[in-house]
Amino acid sequence: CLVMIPLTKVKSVRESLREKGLLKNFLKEHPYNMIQFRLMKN
Amino acid sequence: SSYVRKFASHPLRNYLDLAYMGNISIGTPPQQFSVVFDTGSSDLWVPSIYCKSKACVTHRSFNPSHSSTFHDWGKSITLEYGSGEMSGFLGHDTVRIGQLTSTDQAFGLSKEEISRTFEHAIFDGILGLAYPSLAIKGTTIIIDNLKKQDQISEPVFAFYLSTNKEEGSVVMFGGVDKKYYKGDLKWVPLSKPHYWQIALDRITWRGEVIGCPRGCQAIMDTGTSLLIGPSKAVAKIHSLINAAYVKEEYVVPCNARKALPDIVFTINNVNYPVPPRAYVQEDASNNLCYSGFDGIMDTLSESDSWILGDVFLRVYFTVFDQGQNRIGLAPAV
Repeated sequence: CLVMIPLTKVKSVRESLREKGLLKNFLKEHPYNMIQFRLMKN
Repeated sequence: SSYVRKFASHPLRNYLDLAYMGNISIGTPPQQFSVVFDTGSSDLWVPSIYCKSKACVTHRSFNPSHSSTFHDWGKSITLEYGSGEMSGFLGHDTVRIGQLTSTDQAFGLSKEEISRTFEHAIFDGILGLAYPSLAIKGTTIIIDNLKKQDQISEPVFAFYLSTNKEEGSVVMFGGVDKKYYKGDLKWVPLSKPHYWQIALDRITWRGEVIGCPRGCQAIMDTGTSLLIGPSKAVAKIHSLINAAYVKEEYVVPCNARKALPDIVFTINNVNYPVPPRAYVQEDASNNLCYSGFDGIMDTLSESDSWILGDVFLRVYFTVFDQGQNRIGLAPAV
């Protein structure tokens, strides 16, 4: 009855932006991550 | 549309750090998607062909007219997240996850994705595995449908998140394969069946309490890559591990990983040490090491809560037992 689904570890958006040198600006433009945003909404 | 569309709003999550994904298919004949299996949300959604946003055109899109089993729900949805917004509509269709088939499964189809984050994401959509109370109202979550349709004997799933290898990670449905963990599973009752939320006793460093001093709550979340906590506690941890704030991130000397101690999370009177090789992450692209901790602004949260993401889940194989509202933890192999 056990069904196994393989998962692939991929580069996160953070790693991808960091590699392209875009992360610093991105974090400045989007100061809140989702967890903060959700707490604000709630 | 002639439908009087009802509006549902549902917050999404921190996409910046998602890192594990798997394949599913939707429709007849099946259309393939890569999704994040996310225990921090409860909805399934993928981009649709009606979406012209940059984030959509760079990902696979669902075409309802190519599926003989698709039905429009007649309901608009908006999914909100930290750096943007996705809007679309609800449909239902056959969803296949490996050998499992969920017929008449509700899912979201995006029509607009206003997000630079999505443009850089490798996955197409999200498959949520938290409780129904977190899902869009009126929909049945995947795990409930799989159980109802006798696809799985028990509403149980478990994650093994591999450490370094791109491959080897797995999510298993309907039971647990013992080859992925050492020793016995330790069961922890949920505080509340909404998120996968448990009580955390304390966090210690060399025997000293550095977080959650009076007990607090923690969410086990495969959709968050880091360990997230109150900013004051995280600032203290960053000070202890000599993390420096560089270009909006906390950088740690890579060689410090050999000298730093474990950080111990005590859950249900059992210690779960997280070693420095887990909470200090090396980025091979620039040979720098980054903190595996991130802080939540205290002003946004009255309670002391933590989110135990992939950093913790790579160290501990985790069983999510929805039938008995509990979580099982054991050291991963």
